[in-house]
Amino acid sequence: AENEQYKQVYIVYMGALPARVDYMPMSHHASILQDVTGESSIEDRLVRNYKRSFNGFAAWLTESEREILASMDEVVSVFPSKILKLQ
Amino acid sequence: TTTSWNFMGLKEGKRTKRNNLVESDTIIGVIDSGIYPESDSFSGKGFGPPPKKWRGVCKGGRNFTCNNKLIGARYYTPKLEGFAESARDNMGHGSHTASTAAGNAVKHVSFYGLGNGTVRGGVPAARIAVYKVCDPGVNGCTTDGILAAFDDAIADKVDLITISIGGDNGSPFEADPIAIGAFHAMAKGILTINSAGNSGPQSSTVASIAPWIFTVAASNTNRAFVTKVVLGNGKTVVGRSVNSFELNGRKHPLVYGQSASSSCGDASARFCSPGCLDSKLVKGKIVLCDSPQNADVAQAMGAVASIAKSRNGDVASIFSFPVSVLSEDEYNTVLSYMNSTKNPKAAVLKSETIFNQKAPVVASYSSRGPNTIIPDILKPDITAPGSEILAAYSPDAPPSKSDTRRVKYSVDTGTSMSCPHVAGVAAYLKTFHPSWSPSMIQSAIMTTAWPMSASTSPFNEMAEFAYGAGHVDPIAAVHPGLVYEATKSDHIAFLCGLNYTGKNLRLISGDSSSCTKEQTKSLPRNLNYPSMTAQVSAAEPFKLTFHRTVTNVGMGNGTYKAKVVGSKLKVKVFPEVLFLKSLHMKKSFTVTVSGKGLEADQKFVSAHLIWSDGVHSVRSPIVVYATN
Repeated sequence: AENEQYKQVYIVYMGALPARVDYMPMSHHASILQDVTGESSIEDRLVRNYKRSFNGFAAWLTESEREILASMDEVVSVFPSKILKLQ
Repeated sequence: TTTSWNFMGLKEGKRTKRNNLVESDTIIGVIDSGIYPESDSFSGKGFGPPPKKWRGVCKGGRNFTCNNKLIGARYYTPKLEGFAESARDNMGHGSHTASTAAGNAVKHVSFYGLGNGTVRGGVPAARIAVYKVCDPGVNGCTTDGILAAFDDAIADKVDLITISIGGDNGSPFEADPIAIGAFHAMAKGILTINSAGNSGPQSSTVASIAPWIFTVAASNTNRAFVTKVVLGNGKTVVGRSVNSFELNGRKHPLVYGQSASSSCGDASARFCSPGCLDSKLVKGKIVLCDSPQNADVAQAMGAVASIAKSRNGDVASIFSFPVSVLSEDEYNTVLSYMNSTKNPKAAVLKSETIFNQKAPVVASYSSRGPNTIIPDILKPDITAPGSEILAAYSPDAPPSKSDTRRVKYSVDTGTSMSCPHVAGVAAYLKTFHPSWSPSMIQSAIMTTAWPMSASTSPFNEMAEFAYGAGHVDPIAAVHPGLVYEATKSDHIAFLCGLNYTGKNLRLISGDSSSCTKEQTKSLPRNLNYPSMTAQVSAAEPFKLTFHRTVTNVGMGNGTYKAKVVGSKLKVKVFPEVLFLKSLHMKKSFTVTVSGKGLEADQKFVSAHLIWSDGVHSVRSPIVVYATN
């Protein structure tokens, strides 16, 4: 059960921003997160939105939530946020 | 950078032709560890207001002020105890890379008198926008922050992005934040320059593998820092380090780590491993350690200096006290002197700089190909100075491990340093060709590179997998003659060939594009890339073709003849002559490569295709390799 609830930061990459002028990336990300987590407030989950040049967000998710997101039509990929090194 | 730009022909001041108006309108995005805004390298003195196209902001946090040079700052590092939230550079790295790419020319700079000269960037008149994603608190750079930095930099309208960050190996695009960010940057006409990594000389260590990223390897320059050791018997051996400490030639007793320990076995004691050295046995002495890794341990135990051994003696580093790093042979000379002398003594001298005839040579640490994710795309692409580069630094960070000093300019080494050199060259190029796409800039730099050869260094046995097309040549790159262009749709077709289909492709490309049958069958090696690479099965005869198209960017018309130089490959170019009658005219050709079959131990064979019209020489590496 503990494992089930273990969360880490995942990047949810959704590709290019839709050209529709009425598209609101942040509210779209919020509604996706609410659907997947079942929680109305996503404040503790959302790390950041990607909304200016391409589409996506970073959030604290469990493994099973990650799987649900990865299967969604509007999601390209979901992968853990890692630490890279200066070279 | 006090010598690296002169080394590659980008002379200081008026001795280099510049388009100052356009250069001043150029904005370089630096995704790194932030910046030290008070540095003279980033002074806004003499600069007009930011370019009209600029859409960014200065949100560097408290006590952080931008100016007309440093026009933008954002930070994405998590809130951490003890670390002020700001775009300020706590690591020194971001200041170093930003000043290498586009720092002001600052005269009479040195590291405690060493390496004295004018520190400057490739485009001193350009502007800098900083996106801080790395901090000591997170012990690196978070990928969710890196992606946010790309999201902003692209929308802020920077012209180029330089990012000296990477992982230990390549990842599939859809899970590689730098590849994702760079793809969307490319789609908006922004070239991303990325360091190849410092995991060399092993093969398949290059981590920056996407064809829409310009991947940079590192080499040395003709200036090297050396540190002499004078033995009690009068003999002098020459080691490598950037030693600013002056011991006035006084000799001190020598002791070997192995005999200065009362708590560890020989193996650990020889390396001066933490907890091994006995201060009673090292105090006031010069300690010999089999690795430079633990020099600060010897210092902590009271040693006055250290002499270390290193296999890769091709780089000089800063240490927190006097150190000289010797090659195996020189180290053994000192050991045998010690073993044959009752009271062995030596002096470690202050470093000096020498003229290094053997340059450029690819650095041992520079990550190598082949490309583990896309075997038929050669990586790294290009080589630039990365070793012993003196540039701006942050006084909020120590210049070396356990160092109590604080400096505004320091010497650093790595593909982190070569990357911003290429960013500076790309920006310089763009000032003469503002309308050129990312792939045209990349092509011009690759096809005009200085040839490098595998014979000059023990670490070059990987040849093009080590140094790509060769060493950057900024002056030649301005007039490449022909370029290989690859547009966003070419890259989409490339992704189709890699089985990116349907949903993923549609989402990435942002339009309803889906792969045609022909695109799905296209081979990655037929992406219109400035180098040609193919992986074949070992020990089997092969015959393969590359399809390429070149665009005329030279004078009005030109007749280019194909020539193939290099070894055992049988190469046929058709047609062998290209008539380009007007500017921007395109011509296609095929290159057919055949061979008997590579023995498993014969890693690869390479040749170079050169299109020449008598004025321009458009050189592309052709590499065929086998993996078991």
